[in-house]
Amino acid sequence: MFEARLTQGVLLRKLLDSMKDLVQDANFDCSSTGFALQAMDSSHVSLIHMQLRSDGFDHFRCDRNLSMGVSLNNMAKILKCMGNDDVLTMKAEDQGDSVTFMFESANQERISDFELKLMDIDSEQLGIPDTDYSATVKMPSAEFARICKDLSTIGDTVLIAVTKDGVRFSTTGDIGSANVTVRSHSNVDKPEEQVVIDMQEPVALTFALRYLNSFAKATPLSNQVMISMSKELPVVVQYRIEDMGHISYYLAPKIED
Amino acid sequence: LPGQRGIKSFFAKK
Repeated sequence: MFEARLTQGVLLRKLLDSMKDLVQDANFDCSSTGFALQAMDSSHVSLIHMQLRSDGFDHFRCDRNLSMGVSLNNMAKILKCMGNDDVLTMKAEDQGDSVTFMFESANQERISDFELKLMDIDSEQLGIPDTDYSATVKMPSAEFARICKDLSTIGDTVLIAVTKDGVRFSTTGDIGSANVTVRSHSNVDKPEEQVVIDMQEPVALTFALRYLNSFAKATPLSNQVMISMSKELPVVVQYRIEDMGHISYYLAPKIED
Repeated sequence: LPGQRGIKSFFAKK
């Protein structure tokens, strides 16, 4: 039996919205540790890893490890039927072929349940090692989303260059070029607006903007995004979900033509 | 995508 209750049900909807454009079908892994998913996009260019710890739920029960294969698009459609302030409960039997989503309105006046059929999905699990990155930038997630969107009007790729003073995002295209530099600054009153650069050595890597724009769909999950880079390694774009876990995206840098 | 490496080559299979 798997049962998980989340007062802020809307969190799961935001998570689905941040994954469904990249991944069609995937397995949610339920264990006593929590609720997790690892999946590559269909072209195997990027990897998503999301994790919600069991202690972040209001109630969490998982008697046996369970892998729930779902169409993310269909699960997102169901979660769209949940009210913004609804409490969400997920339930699945150990040997069952479906998962039930129950939505309770805050005043308990409306209770609905939606059942989603599960699918058998063959998924390849990759081991993600802990890495010390050359540079890690923490910045407002909305700022990162805006930069990726704005630069997409000019080019297809972005060069992200980190120095101790700031992080520069650059692109070029047929119509011209663009640069946006974000400088590190702290704000005691508004920590969500600060830019923190933790740099061991300068690093500059090029990435496909199309993927970064997909990652930025996670912006509603967190005020801040953490971008970690090392030479010739995939970038990690991580959104922390307060008191619960994170969603992290991995993307390999482009090699110069 | 030209010049784009896949992600699998960076991580070991579990």
